[in-house]
Amino acid sequence: MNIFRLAGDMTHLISILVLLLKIYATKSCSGISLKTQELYALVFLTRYLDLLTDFISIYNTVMKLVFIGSSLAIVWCMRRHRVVRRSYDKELDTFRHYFLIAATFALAVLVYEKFTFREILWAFSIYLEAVAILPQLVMLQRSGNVDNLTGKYVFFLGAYRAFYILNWIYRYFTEARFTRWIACVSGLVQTALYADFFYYYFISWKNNAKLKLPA
Amino acid sequence: ALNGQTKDEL
Repeated sequence: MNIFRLAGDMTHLISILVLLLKIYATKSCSGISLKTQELYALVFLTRYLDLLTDFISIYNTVMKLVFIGSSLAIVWCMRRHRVVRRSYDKELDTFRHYFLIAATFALAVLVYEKFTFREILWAFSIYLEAVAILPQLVMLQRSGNVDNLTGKYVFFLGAYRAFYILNWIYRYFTEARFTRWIACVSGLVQTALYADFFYYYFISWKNNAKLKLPA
Repeated sequence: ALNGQTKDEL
């Protein structure tokens, strides 16, 4: 475990806590894409199949349970919570995310490390995580103004992936046989998707203005 | 190369 990976996991955790804070504090999920949250729940469920079979460390197991539990709780909240679900902007959350699931699964069947059930699902979860933010970014552009906590949520999600890229660079130079092409390439694509959001986030922060994304 | 390495990242 290196500092970049720990920082990445912590910013990932913070992004989830910020989202939970927004939903519970404001009793509202306006501006949040349910589709992105469903994709994240699918990412964690298909990636952490080894939760019950391979024990790596307490930290690893606890974080997997936290990620699975929180993503399912957020999806449940946005679908079932009698107050929160009323604030879901269904008409703004129109990205056809089933295409993302189909495309990433097709890619996972073509590009994988080993042709086994778990490895295919692992590759699928890696590819799906790279594009899972798209419905959320599209929804932010549709809704124009981004509320403060939602902006922070997306920012921390992007920061988590940026730290992971530093982690892979660090491991590449310090560990003899570290090659994770699938995770690295997919992680680069994922971080690139945040690039324009980071740009507008930085501009709004510099001008101390409200974050506005061009439609 | 990877097979020896478990998936230790989240």
